[in-house]
Amino acid sequence: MNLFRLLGDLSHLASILVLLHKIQTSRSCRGISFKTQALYVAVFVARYLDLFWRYISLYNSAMKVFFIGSSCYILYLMKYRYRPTNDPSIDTFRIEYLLVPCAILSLIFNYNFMPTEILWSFSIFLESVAILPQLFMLQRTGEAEAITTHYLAALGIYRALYIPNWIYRYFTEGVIDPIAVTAGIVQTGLYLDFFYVYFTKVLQGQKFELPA
Amino acid sequence: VDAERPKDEL
Repeated sequence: MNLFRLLGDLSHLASILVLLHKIQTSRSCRGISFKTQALYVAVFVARYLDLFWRYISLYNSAMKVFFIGSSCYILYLMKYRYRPTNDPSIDTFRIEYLLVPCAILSLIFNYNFMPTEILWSFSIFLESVAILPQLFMLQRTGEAEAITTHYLAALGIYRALYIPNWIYRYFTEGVIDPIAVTAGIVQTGLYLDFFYVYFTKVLQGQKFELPA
Repeated sequence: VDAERPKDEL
C-alpha cells in the first residue's frame, strides 16, 4: 500500500458517502444517473467476486463488501424509496454502446483466458466509461447541485490518484498492469472537462453551469 | 518488468 492508492481509495469511499448524504438529506436522487449507478453495481460485482476465494487483507475485503453493498443500496434508493424523484427521461445514454465494446475488449485483453480474469478485465473497462451516462445527463441539463459535483469530483480524483500509484509501483516493485493503466488514463481523461468547471467555478463558490 | 495485475488493488 502506498499513499497515492490509500488516498485514492479514501476518495472513492468519500464519493459514495457524499452521494448517500445527498440522497438522504434532500430525500431525492434528482440529477443522478440511474444507468451510471447500475453500471457501478456491475463493475463491483464482476471485479470483487474474488472476495470468495482470495483473501488479501481485512482492508481489502472490507472495502470490497462496502463497494458492492453501498452501490446496491443506492440502486434500491433510486428504484424504490425515492423513485418519484428519479427522472428516466433525461437519463438517455444507450448503455449497450458501453457494455458490448467492453465485453469484446475483455475477451481480447486479459491476463488469463478464464472467466474470473475476463470478468476482471470487463470490470476495469466498464468502470472507465461507467460515468458517461452521468456526464451525458449533466451535459443535457447544463447544471448540477453543488453536492452532486462534489460526488463527481471525489470519484474522478479517485482514479486520478491511481495513476501516480501505478508509476510508484512500477519503480518500487517492477510491476506494470497495462490494462488497468490504459483504462485508468481513459477514465481520468473523461473527467477533465468536468474538473475544469469544478475547480474554476464550484470551488470559487459559483454554481456549476455549463456554457450553453 | 513483469506485465501482470497486482491482485491487492481495488
